[in-house]
Amino acid sequence: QRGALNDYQRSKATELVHLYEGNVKEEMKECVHSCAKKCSELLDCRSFDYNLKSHSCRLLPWTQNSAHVTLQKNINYDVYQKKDYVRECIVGDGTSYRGMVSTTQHGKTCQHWRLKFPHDHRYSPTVQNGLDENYCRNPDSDARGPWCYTTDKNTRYQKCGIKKCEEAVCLNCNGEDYRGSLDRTETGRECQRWDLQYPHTHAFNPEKYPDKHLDDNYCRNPDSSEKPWCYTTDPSVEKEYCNIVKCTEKQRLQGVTVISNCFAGKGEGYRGKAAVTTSGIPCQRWDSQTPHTHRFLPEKYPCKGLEENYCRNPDGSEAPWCFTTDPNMRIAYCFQIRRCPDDIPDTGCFSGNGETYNGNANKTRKGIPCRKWSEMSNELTFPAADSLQENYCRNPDHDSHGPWCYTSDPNTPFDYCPIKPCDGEPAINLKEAENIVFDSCGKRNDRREVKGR
Amino acid sequence: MVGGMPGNSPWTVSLRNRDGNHFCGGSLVKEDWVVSTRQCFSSCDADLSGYSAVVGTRYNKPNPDDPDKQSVPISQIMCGPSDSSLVMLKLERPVTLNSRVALICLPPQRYIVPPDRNCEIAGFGDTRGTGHETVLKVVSYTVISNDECNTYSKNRKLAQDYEICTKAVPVTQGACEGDYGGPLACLTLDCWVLEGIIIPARGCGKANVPAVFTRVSVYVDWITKVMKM
Repeated sequence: QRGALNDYQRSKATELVHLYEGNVKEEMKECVHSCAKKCSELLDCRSFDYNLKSHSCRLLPWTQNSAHVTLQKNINYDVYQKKDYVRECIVGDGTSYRGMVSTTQHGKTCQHWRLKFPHDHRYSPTVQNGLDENYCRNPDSDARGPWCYTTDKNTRYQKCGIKKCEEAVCLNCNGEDYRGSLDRTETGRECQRWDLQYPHTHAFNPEKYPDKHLDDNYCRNPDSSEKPWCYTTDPSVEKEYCNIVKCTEKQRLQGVTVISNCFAGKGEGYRGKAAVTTSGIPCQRWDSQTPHTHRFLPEKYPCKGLEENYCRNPDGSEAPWCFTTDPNMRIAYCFQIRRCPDDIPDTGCFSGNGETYNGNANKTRKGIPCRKWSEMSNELTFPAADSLQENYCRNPDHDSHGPWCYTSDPNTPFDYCPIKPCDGEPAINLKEAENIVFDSCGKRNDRREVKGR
Repeated sequence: MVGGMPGNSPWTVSLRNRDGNHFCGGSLVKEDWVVSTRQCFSSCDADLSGYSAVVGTRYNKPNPDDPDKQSVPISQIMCGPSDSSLVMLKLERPVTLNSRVALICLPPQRYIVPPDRNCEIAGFGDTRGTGHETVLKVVSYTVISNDECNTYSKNRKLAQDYEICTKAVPVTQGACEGDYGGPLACLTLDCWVLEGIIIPARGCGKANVPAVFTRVSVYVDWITKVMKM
């Protein structure tokens, strides 16, 4: 069930530019999976870029780490590079490692593989074995990982100390912010790419959750699980946790302001003592499993402040919440907690309904990138189409709720943008209705009585 | 619903979780669209697979073979404009309208419900021991202007412009957990119109305190835009 694409790391809206490119790039009209397959079959192919407009790719013999090559933003392309060339950690014993580390763990410079001095050896570079330059490699599958002969005549060889992917980036709290490159589960199964729907269909489309960094097939924790996990490429096992080493320094949530007297954003940093729901039901203690059993055990979520029975938001919900002491009411929010002034980034402001807004905001309030207006010609048509540039938030249909845009999330056709009114919230002009006519709605037969079963 | 009586509200939807348990209310505005409140869901991206909308029954726990009950999976959630607390839920397929299932009308854009208009809320939520736990309950209300509503509190504005308010009554009655997202329906020209959406308040149906709802007429353009797109 694994596809060739699993061996590649994607960089969205990017292209690889070689200073002296010449005519090496021939465009092939293929789907992205076929491009990956073709590149994997060629020994001198290290990456390919995919033209999203023409649906074609170019197979490339270099990566971002090669000489004279740079990564450049280009919304028409996605670049796929073989992980072995760009990943800074090793899988297993690192036999497939093709990175560019060229010093040993004790700082000695590696000897070029093509040279036999100062140390004579039996390894000669070939197209297959990847013994390029003086980079650390593991041609003999040494259990200690990649190594090299050193330029110090007194030290024949040394290991390079490149960390395994499960150790290269450590785990803070429950790893919601883990951005490492581990792509194997704790049982060794390979992860399914987040941007694929097979072998397991799922809701975690990377386009829909840009803030969760659902990159390639790397372990992530987008749903506040106990630790990072992934869907597996094994059709019989949907998902599994990944085994990542824990950080040794103090565990704390990244990018969350701890605050006690109000809640900001979604209230993940709320550490106040509110302990009843909005309607006054006392909260259940987090360390108790009655009346409701649950997974949010305080010892498993050390950074989430699950003390006593206080309202908390350990799972990225809309606001602080708790399990209630009412057996019939499992969960309820604590909206009685005052909301702090919000922290929406400054993207300018709009007057009136925002019909004249001309700013550069181009993401929805959920952070989903807007689609270009030009791509949506089949949707509603707007007379004031002149202002519909690029993918900027606009209000061409006089929507009373402000600038909006079509989104790149297939489940959210359009959404509003996080732009504030310039003069504070405008007054809503309510009016008496004239000539109300209703058609086939709001009718009921009030003579019917409730009958017993 | 604290207080109130068993009643008939064919546009009131019971939202059910994966275990089939009722957790919130909603209002049927089109055969395949339900309006509810955002506070009923963990997020605007909530995974609603296994969740369903149930219409056509007045029982909290209808028999599985109840011929009138229609249960349709929820396929999509869309969050409303920032202040609205509204969500629209797309159903996997349209429900069938009949004597037990009906659409509620949407008000004209920015329409003000005249004070003293008779309205009602309906829901399957917590009764706090006031009886009729097993059936849909209805509580009647009278709408008041926001200006009058805000005189009830010296310290803060009870109802914002995008909210609608009903007269305080001297008895304990009103919405509670499980009723949120349900309709405040008002009778206009022989038709019931969705003028408000039940949102959480402090406590349940407190006596002598006005009830505040999201004012639907402020968001009608959004509701129709979502259905159109």
